[in-house]
Amino acid sequence: FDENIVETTTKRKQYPRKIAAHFIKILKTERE
Amino acid sequence: SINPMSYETQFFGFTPQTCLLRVYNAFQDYLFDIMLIAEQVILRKLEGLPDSNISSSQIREGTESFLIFMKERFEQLFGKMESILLNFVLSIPENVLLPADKVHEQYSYSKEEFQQLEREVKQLQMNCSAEAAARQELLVELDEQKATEAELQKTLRWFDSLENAGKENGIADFTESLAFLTRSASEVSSKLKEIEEKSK
Amino acid sequence: VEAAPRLLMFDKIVKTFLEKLLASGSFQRFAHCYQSFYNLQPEVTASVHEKFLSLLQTSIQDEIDQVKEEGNLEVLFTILDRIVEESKDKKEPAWRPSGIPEEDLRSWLVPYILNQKQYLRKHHREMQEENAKLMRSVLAGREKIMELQQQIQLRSQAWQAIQKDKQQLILALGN
Repeated sequence: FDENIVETTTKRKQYPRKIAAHFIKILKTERE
Repeated sequence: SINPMSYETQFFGFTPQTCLLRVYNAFQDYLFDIMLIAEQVILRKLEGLPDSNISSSQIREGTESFLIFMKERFEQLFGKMESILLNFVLSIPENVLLPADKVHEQYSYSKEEFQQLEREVKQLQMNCSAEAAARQELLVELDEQKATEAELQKTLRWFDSLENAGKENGIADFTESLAFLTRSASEVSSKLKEIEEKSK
Repeated sequence: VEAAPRLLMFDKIVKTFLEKLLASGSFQRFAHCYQSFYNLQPEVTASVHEKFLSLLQTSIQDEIDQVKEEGNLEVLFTILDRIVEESKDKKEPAWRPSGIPEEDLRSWLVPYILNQKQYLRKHHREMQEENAKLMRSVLAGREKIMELQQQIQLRSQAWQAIQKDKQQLILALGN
C-alpha cells in the first residue's frame, strides 16, 4: 500500500511535466 | 479508512506514516536490544558472584517487567508524538496548494470547458488551413497571370513589330496608307476607264 | 499564533518524547525490577541503568538524525513552512488530485492550448492580411490582363479593318 502511494504520488509529480513536454512538441509540429 | 496522506507524500517523497513507522520500529528495536545488553551485563557480573543465589531467570523476570513497563510508556508517548507530528509537522494544511500544482489554481477547466477550448483551437486550425489554401490558389493565379500577361505582352509586342515594320518601310499608318492606295487605285482605274472611253 | 517552524516543532516533539521516555525509565523503577541484584550490587545497577539510558538516548537521537538526513527533512520543512506562509490568506480548501489522471492533466495542458490558440489567432489574422494583399494583387492582375486583352482586341480589330481595306485595295487593283 505504501509503495503504491509513493509510486502514485511520484507519477503525479513527474508525469504531467513529461506529458506537457510531449504535448508542446505536438503543438509545435502542428504549427509547422 | 486510512488517510494515505498522498498529497504530503507527493511533497516529501515518502508517506509520513511510513516514516514514523520506521522511526517506531527503530526505537522499539533499540529499546529491546539495549535492554538485552543491560541484562547481559548484569548476568556477566553475576558470573563473578557465584554465591549470590540470584538465578538468571530472576534477572530475566526483572528484564521483562522493566521492559513491559518501558514498552507501555513507549507506546503511549510514541502514539502522542506520532499524532502531533502527523497533524502539525508532516501534514500540508488543506488550504495549501503545492507550487508544482499552481496550474490547477490558474487553469481549473471543467471537461466541457476543456473540450470547448479544443474545439476553438481546431476551428482556428481549420481557418488557418483555409487561408493557406486560399493563399495557394492566389499564388497559383498570380503565376498564371504572370504567364498570361507575358503572352499578352508578347502579342502586343508582335503588333508593335508589325507597325514598326510598316514604319521602317515608310508606312507610318497602314490604314491611311491603304486608304490612300485604295483611293489612288480607284482613281487609276477610273482614269483608265476614262482613257479607254476617249480612245473608243 | 504563528506556527513554529516545522523543524523546530519536530525537534522539540522528538526531544520531549525522548525526555519523557527516559524519565519513565527511572532508576527506582529499574532497581525495583532488578531488586535482588540491586541489593547485591547497587553501584553496578546504577551504572548499568545509566548506560542503558545514555545508549537508548544516543541510539534514538542517531536514528532521528538519520531520518532527517535521508528524508531531507530540514530542507523540506523549511520549504513547507514558506509555502504555508504564502497560503495563509487563502481560507477555502485548495485543489487536490482528483485521482483521475486525465482530469488532473487538463489543467497542465490548458496554458499550452491557450498559447496555441493565441498563436493560431495571430497567425490566422496575419494570413488573412497577407491574403488580402495577394487578393488585391490578383484583382489588379486581372484588371491588367483585361486591359491587355482589350488593347489586343482593339489592335486586332484595327488589323481586321486593315484587312478589309487591303481587300478593297486588291479589288480596286483587280479592276
